Amino acid sequence: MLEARLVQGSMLRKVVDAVKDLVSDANIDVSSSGFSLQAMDTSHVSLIAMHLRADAFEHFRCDRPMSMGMSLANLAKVLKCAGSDDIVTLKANDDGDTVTFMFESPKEDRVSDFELKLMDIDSEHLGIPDTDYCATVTMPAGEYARICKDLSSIGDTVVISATKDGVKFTTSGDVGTANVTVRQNTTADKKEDQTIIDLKEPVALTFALRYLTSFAKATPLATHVTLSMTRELPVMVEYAIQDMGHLRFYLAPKIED
Amino acid sequence: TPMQNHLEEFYSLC
Repeated sequence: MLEARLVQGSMLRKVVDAVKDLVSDANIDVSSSGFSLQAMDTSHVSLIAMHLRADAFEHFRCDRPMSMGMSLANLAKVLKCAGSDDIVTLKANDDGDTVTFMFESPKEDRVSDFELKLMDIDSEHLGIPDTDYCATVTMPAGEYARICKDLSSIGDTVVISATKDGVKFTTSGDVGTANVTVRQNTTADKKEDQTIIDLKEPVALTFALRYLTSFAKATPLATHVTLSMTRELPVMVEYAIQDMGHLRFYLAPKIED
Repeated sequence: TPMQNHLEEFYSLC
């Protein structure tokens, strides 16, 4: 039996809205540690890894680990029916082929439930080792989203280079070229305006902008985004889900052949 | 022009 009650149900909707265009179907794995989701996009160039800890839920019961295969588009449709302040409760039987979502308004004067059919999805799981990245950039999520949007109008490939001065995003295309440099800023009055760069050694990597732009759909989740880079490794783009967990995106670099 | 890699070149299936 699975029963999980999330007071801030809107977080679930923000997570699904952030990933549903990248991955269409995915297995949500539930265990005593919480909810996890790992899936690659169809081109196997990018990957999402989400974790919501069990202690994020007001009530969490998971008698035995289970994997719930879902269409993320259908899940998004169901979550769209929840009020932004609703409490969301998920229920599923161990051998069930459906999962039920219950939405309760804060004043408990409106309760609705939606039953979603589960699917059999055979997903390939990648082992992602903990990496001691050469460069870690924490910047305002809105700033990252704006850079992706602006540069996408100029080119489709971006070189991200992190040095001690800051992190530079460079692109070029038929229109011309563009550079955006974001400098370390640890003195901004508001914490959410700060940019923090932890550099072990300079690194520059090349990526397809359309994936980085897609990751920015997670902007409503958090005030900051963290980019972690190491030579010749995928970049990790991470949004914290408040203090409940994280939504991570990995993107394989483009390397001179 | 740089070639797009795939994740399996960096991470192993488990």
